[in-house]
Amino acid sequence: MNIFRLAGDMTHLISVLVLLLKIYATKSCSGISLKTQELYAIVFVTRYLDLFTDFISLYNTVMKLVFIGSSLAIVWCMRYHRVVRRSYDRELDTFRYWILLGVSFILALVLHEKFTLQEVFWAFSIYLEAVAILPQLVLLQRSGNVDNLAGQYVFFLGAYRAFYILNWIYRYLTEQRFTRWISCVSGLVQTALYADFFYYYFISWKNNAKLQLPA
Amino acid sequence: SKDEDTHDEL
Repeated sequence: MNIFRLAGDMTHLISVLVLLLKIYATKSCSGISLKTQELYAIVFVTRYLDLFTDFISLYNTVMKLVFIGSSLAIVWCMRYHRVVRRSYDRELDTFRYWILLGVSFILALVLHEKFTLQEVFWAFSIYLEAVAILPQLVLLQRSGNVDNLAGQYVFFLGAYRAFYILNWIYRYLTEQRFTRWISCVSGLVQTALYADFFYYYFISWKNNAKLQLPA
Repeated sequence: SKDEDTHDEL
């Protein structure tokens, strides 16, 4: 464990807590993409298949349970909570995410560390996480008003992967055997997607204008 | 070794 990875995990945790806070405090999920939340639930479930077989540390196990639990709770809330579900932008959240699922799965069948069920699903979850934010970015662009909690959610989500890139650089420099190419390349693609969002988010913040993401 | 194969990152 290094400071970059700890900072990344904490930032990731904050992004989930911000989202839970927004939904519980405002009893609304306007501006939040259910599709991105469902993709994240799939990411965590397929990535943590080793939850009960490999014990890394108490921290690792607790964080896995928190991420799986919170992502499923958010999806449940947005789908079934009688008050929250009414504020879901159903007609705006129309990203065809089956494409993301299909491409990630095919890529995982081709590119993985070992051809075992657990490793293929692990690679699938890494590729899927890189693109899981797309429905949310499209929804932000369409809904125009960057509800500040939704914007902050995306901000922390992007910052967490940026910290992980520093972590991979640190591990590459300090460990003789670096085998995290799948995570590293996928993480770079993911952060590049956020960098784009951050640029337009910063511009809109500076001009105090509405967020205008390019079509 | 075992620990190198398992994914210790979240």
